[in-house]
Amino acid sequence: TATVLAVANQKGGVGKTTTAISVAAALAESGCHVLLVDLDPQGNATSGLGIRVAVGQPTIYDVVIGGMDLHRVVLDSAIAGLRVAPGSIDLAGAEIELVPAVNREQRLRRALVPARAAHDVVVVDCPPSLGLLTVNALTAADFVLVPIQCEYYALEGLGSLRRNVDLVRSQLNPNLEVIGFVLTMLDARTKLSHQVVDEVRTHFGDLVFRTRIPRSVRLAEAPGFGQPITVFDPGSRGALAYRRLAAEVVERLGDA
Amino acid sequence: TATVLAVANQKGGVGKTTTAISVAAALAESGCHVLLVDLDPQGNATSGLGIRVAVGQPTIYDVVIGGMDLHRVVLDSAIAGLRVAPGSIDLAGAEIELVPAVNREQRLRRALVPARAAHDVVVVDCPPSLGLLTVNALTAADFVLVPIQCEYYALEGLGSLRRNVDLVRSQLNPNLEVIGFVLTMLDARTKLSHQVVDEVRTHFGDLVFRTRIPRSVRLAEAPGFGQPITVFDPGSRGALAYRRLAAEVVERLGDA
Ligand SMILES: Nc1ncnc2c1ncn2[C@@H]1O[C@H](COP(=O)(O)OP(=O)(O)OP(=O)(O)O)[C@@H](O)[C@H]1O
Ligand SMILES: Nc1ncnc2c1ncn2[C@@H]1O[C@H](COP(=O)(O)OP(=O)(O)OP(=O)(O)O)[C@@H](O)[C@H]1O
Ligand SMILES: [Mg+2]
Ligand SMILES: [Mg+2]
Repeated sequence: TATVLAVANQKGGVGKTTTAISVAAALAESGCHVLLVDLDPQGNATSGLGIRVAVGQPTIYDVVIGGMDLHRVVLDSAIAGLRVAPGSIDLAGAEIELVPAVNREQRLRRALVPARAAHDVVVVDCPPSLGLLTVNALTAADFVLVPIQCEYYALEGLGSLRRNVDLVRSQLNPNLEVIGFVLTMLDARTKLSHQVVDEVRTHFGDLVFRTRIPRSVRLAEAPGFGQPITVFDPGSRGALAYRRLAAEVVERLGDA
Repeated sequence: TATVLAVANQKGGVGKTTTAISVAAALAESGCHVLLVDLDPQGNATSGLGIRVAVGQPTIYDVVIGGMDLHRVVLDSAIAGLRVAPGSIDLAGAEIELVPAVNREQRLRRALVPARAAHDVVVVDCPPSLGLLTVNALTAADFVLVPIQCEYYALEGLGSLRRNVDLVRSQLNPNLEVIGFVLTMLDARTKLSHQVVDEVRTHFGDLVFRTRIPRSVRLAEAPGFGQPITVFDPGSRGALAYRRLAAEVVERLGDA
């Protein structure tokens, strides 16, 4: 059955969506059947793949809050082997609506049960917070992949992220493991980037993926064309780096 | 009495904290008495000014959730004229704890009443979400300053941000106005940046500040030294841009 991979970090703008889309696309390219779940109210993983959600069209919101079957919202993307459960701005209210709900942390986990049989990998893009949406993703996941931007503030939040992962593992999902930390937006010309790389490797050792994602404007341009980097510019440094990262993820899943 | 300025955008990593710290520091440098309120659970505005909160030390969490008097948490920063109401990771729970609370949207507004008499400007740094913490900031504010990163995803969320501002104005705070949109991390070498600049100016016209903040590694390095850019590298492009922005903010406040 499928592996569920949450891409999470409460720090904003560190490359969660870019990593979720790029890894999902690279895995699909290598022959996997992949489902990308967009759990962020901003819906960037959905629009980054060129998918527009019409008013009234069911989304992951209807699944998590309304109990709708997942297969009723899943869409094909333009990439063979990659399907999407689109996000929507309605999710912004979900954090509050989930508070009094029954089984509020397990909603996504239950909804993904049928998806596990139909796919090899499910990738969940999380919003920049440690609220109930991210808790749902961590409860549903087998592994969590943590993008870390090569900048100072990126180091600050890692302590509370790990505490939250430990909390979810002890209370809600005993199987949850950190599959690794991936350094993103690495600008090899700056001292700052190298300082952050050194610090992250000191803290997390082998948990840090060997692959590092360079800062590259092509990665920032791709979402404007509704394409993952592997399609938008297949030979670019960003595409090569994310294919290597996807291969490392598969390697680690095999070891698990 | 003081003007309260919320710095908000639910998109992550667009420069909210950097803008809040830099504008607050530039205003203090020009002689204003400024209070910076860190409403983000990540506490970046607090650490970006070199302030470490000890375990058990009261923070803005105790004010918003516990009803503590604001003056009991306010600290001096290293910058003359700039004081800080520090944030803390406890705020991560505040989104959920506020849901059933009485007057849950007005908590910060009420807490800031005494601060309005003691300062010229109060700047509130918001987390990357449209939850109850940001709603508290918008309810307490006279104006909202919106940083927009010069990248594709930054354009997507502006519609829902404006809807939320309109919602808060109609339901909770009739005086709330958007003081302006400031373009951040502008890399003049990329086509993407110029496309975003054009698009934002088409949408928002004169609401867009003339000052644009360039992408500059000195701005990313400053928080590692616990200093605002105006102190860390007073002659840098980032410091000059933020001083100009602060002057434009004052100009617009005068017109209001
Ligand atoms: N390696 C990279 N090089 C250059 N730009 C990048 C890179 N990775 C991501 N970006 C750009 O940086 C911005 C932030 O990335 P992204 O939106 O993926 O982060 P996020 O963590 O998902 O943000 P949020 O916290 O808002 O969900 C986007 O505009 C994206 O296109
Ligand atoms: N003009 C700039 N040039 C280069 N780097 C910048 C600039 N402005 C901010 N940064 C860096 O970019 C990152 C994101 O900025 P910042 O943390 O201020 O954004 P934010 O909107 O507050 O993020 P969050 O959504 O997590 O609160 C930080 O590492 C910061 O140091
Ligand atoms: Mg994202
Ligand atoms: Mg911030």
